Amino acid sequence: SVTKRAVAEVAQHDKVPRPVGFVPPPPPCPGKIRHFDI
Amino acid sequence: VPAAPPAPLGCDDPESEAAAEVAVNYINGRSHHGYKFTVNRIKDVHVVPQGPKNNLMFMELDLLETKCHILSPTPLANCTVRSFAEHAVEGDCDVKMQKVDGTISVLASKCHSNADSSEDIRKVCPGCPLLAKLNDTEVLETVSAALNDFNSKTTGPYLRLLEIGRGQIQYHPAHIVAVEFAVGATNCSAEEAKVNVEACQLLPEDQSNFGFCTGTVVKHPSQDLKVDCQLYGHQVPTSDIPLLSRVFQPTSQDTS
Repeated sequence: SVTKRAVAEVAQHDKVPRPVGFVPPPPPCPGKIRHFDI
Repeated sequence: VPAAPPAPLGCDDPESEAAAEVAVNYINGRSHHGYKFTVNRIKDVHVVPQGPKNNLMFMELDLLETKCHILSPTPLANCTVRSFAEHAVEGDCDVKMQKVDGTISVLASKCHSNADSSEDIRKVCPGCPLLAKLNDTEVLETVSAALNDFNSKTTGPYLRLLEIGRGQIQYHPAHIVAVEFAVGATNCSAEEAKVNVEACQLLPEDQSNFGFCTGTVVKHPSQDLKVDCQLYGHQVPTSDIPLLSRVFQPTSQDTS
């Protein structure tokens, strides 16, 4: 018989483990400041 | 399975930087007054696919004023950015572009510029000179005195004022007025101008010779005037807008 696990439990188990030191990529925008910010 | 949508374009991606360069060259090429602007930051970019190898790009750019007048032949890459302490001016532009087969072209742009607030400058640099209005009496007097002084001493052509680019006034520790203005060579020598200045007209487009002057008057304690003018030499207009008309036409903020 198929038992449906609670979402939290699934989410907990299926959450992709982040490697140690994982740094999320910078947001795509706004970009870098080339001179200075007014 | 339908192909996954392309990853959103990042503001610092090479494709965005290339598009920003096309945009800022377009904006400077159609500007009628003041100074060249350079990209300070790509604030936002959106790509809307139109078909195979055909995308619309919507970009929001933060620009900063450089010290190169719009008529200067100096390449933008060699133009110094006006520093914060020199009362920087920033531009904010929304640009619509199209990229077809890898070639980017500008369809429309809408820009506005504004000087940094005097309060911000004061906070960082209490004694720095602040931008004055271009029709400020002291600015007008200083431009007139500086141009007359230069024309009275030059061995070259008599120069006429094209436009005032900037005026700054400081009061401490001395009362100093600093101005920058664009000039054009006329068909007179300075000597001829002394006889009949009305006859001295700007050279026609095919011989035009524009230049740029900086002038400083120390009003107090001593009345000391310094002026320097550099002529660019004749330039063949690069964009489809004749150089002279670029300065004399009313400022247009939008292009399309």
